[in-house]
Amino acid sequence: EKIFVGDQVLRITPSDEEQITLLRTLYEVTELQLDVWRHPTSPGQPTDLRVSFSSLQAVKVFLEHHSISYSIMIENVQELLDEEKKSMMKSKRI
Amino acid sequence: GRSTDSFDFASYHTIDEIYDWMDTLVDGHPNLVSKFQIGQSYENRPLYVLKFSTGGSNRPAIWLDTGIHSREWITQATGLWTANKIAEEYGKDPSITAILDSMDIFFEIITNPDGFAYTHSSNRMWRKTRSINAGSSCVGVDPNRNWDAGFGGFGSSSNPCSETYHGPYPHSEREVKSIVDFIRSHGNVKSVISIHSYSQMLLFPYGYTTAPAPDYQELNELAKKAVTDLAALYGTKYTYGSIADTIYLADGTTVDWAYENGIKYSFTFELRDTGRYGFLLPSSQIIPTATETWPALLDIMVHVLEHPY
Repeated sequence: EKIFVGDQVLRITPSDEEQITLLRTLYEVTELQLDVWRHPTSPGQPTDLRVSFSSLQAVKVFLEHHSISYSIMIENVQELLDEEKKSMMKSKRI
Repeated sequence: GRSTDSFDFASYHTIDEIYDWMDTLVDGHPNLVSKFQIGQSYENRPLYVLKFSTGGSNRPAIWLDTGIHSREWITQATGLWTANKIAEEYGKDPSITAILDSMDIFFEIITNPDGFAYTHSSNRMWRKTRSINAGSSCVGVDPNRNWDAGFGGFGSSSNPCSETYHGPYPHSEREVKSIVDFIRSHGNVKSVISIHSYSQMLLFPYGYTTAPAPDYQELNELAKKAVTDLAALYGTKYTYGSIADTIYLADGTTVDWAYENGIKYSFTFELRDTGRYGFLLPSSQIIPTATETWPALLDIMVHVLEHPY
């Protein structure tokens, strides 16, 4: 089973078309194994990105270097998955 | 005897539990609900469709599907609640009663069963089908880029490792081809509503071009009404419009195929997002999500009933 310990989901808000283009370029870098949950559409609209723990630093450095605003939407993906599983087990027992 | 009363709609369920529940629903409403198979998935799982019908032959019909992207668990869960609601409300709610007195509803709750099973066993984040791609170690095709409507262009990828890989050719995925064959052979489907998550949108054709659909005005007004009624319950704000205008150009989608094949009322939902969980919406939000979506679905279905074509 694939685990997601330390993976985060970032909510990124590009402010202009140039930042959208930069994000699209970033999302194409296959080595980073990025999982786009919500694609960039227009300036001011959020785009959500799941980033594996091993790529987190590189992605955050890229965003900060280009002054692209972001927040952490999910701190640790695996924690949520564990809660989800626990809740399913509880329901099944009931 | 089995009863749907003991089923917990406020929890996520495995494919086996859901397939069992379908039989329970049929048992509980034998004169309204039946289950049939439209094909098999790549890994040979049955593709089940629930049929809600009060009789007649080849009546005009509404097609609903949930879970074509397997990791969007809130959609399959909303599908279960909605299917149950349709069955429970027939004879009580005047709108659903009027619809089912004249039309049939077909509902595919697990549209991508291989992907869904995989999200439970191996990778919760899996979105695509599980078909093997010749010449690539990457598995799966995005079934919402695999339809023969502007296939292979914008917003889809030719790279099998991409989450938006369109597949080798249109309808290459059995999960897609089975629906295509069913809708074509039925010949009287008047509406297709495909349910996704999670960015709170109600969308309609086109996705593959920015040109407005010939029925743009009517679809736009209907979408506006539906999202207004959806918001009435918890204040959940939806945006609406064509796929191309609202998100981005996306080729090969379900609703574009449906529209291009003469199904005027083709819509796709992106269900709720709290801004905190994305695809990992807690199960405590299943009922609120399904409940708020219901009036919007009813709006579309009633409009289809009242505007025969």
